[in-house]
Amino acid sequence: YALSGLRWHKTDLTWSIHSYPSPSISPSLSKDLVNSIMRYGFKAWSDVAPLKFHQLPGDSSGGATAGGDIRVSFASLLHDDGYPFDGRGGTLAHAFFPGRDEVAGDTHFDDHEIWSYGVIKNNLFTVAVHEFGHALGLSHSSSDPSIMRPYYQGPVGDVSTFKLPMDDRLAIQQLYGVKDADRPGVVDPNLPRLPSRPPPKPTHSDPSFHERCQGGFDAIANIRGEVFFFKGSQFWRTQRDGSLVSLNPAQIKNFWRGLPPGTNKIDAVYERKSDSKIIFFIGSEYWVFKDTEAMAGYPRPLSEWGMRRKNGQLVDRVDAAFIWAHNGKTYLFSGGEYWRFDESRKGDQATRQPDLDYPRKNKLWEGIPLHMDDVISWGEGDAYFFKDNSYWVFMKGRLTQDAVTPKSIGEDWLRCPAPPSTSTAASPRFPQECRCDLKG
Amino acid sequence: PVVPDQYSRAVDWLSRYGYLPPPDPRTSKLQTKEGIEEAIRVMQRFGGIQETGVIDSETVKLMSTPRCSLPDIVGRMDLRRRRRRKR
Repeated sequence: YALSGLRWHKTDLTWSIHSYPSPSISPSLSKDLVNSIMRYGFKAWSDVAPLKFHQLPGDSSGGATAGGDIRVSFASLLHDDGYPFDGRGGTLAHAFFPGRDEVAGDTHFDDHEIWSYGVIKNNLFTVAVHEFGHALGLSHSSSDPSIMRPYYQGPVGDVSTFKLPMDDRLAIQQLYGVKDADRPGVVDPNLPRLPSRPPPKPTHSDPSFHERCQGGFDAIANIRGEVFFFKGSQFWRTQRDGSLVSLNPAQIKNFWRGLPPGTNKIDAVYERKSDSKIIFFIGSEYWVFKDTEAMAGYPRPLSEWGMRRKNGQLVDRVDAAFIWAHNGKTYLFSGGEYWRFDESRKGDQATRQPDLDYPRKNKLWEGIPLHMDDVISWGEGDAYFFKDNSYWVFMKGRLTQDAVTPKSIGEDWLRCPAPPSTSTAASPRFPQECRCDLKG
Repeated sequence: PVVPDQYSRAVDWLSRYGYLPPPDPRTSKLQTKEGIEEAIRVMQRFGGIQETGVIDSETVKLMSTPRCSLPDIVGRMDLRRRRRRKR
């Protein structure tokens, strides 16, 4: 373990909560549940060291001195402590070491994260115990196991019976001593009982919730660094920082102007690298957009792309389209096959030809469904394949994945709650096969 | 191979979490290749992955893992200054 060199020179410490997770981002956490999780988070430390924690009422006005020694809050981006958060992912939380500074002991959680009390997403209890370790004077540890390892390690199991790993016990006892021969303290009768499972998800009567969260998008595209999810006559839009512009869908016809009236399905969309124009594929035609306006002269026939199957038949629709960031080439998918194009010097030239040796079979991309909804490049140039409500990530330039386990589009991109846990899904390519996780 | 953008991000990450001294605008000091390799090794050792001294896929993956925003190595600069003064 590692110590910061700072500690509280008292063992009775006060704490308070000054703000709670945004319900729109972390809908599964009520204020009561957050209070309970924090109390158990402190208990983990007071079980092994002679420390007592007393909760004070929070000061929602943000008073500088109110709130006691350790002030807990949920904040986003710049939040006036000189250590801005970075949106969803990346950094999750931080806390200030003990001392006489005004901010000493303060513990901040990134409100852009999806916090939970379950096994999905960021388990608030796990992160709270870690941050309280900092607020008490511990630095990061490289030991395994240790709650003070800097990386998020997932849920620690049953909150009410959680015991700190030995590394952390020794660290806190180095600072504050051993509590009664290291026996867990008397259980505080005021400690609430936590639900054994995460609370049930709120029910949603809004039909757009089901549309958004059940997946099955017609097209998905990374346009100017934002991801657009098209479905029927509507679309949702996720910004660079992972935030959804609105839970409500926008009408395609009101934003993308120039498509035929009554357009209620878009097959594929991508942003062309050479000139940042946006290409829409619908049936056997395609449109080129300059920003949000379709250019004159479109639609034009898909046959101009020269996509032929092995038997010479022209392709009459596109399932998916994207530019693979690792080589800058354009890939169009149709009927279980894909074609590659080099558009770097062609601009708006009407007649295109795919690269030689194409089409190839989609099965070259290992572990994904043969017929995907769409594909994008995202993050560090990784390829993201989408199908129904799942997506698969191929690290930059690779045709195989580290793990073939699909992730949830709804949870990770569209602010949807986690589905109830079920048995492990079958492999999309071999539905008769079972897959075992580590516990299985 | 690591692309330059990824490399500069990794150096930024190493500085942010205390494995490299933060850039000094007064001296425009460049990090040495050896210094960065050593920082990567320390980071890999701390994170429990294979020590290669290069930004391989495991290292990139670890750097992308959600984490606490406090540095892992605290006071590295202070330690160096103290050593210099002592000399």
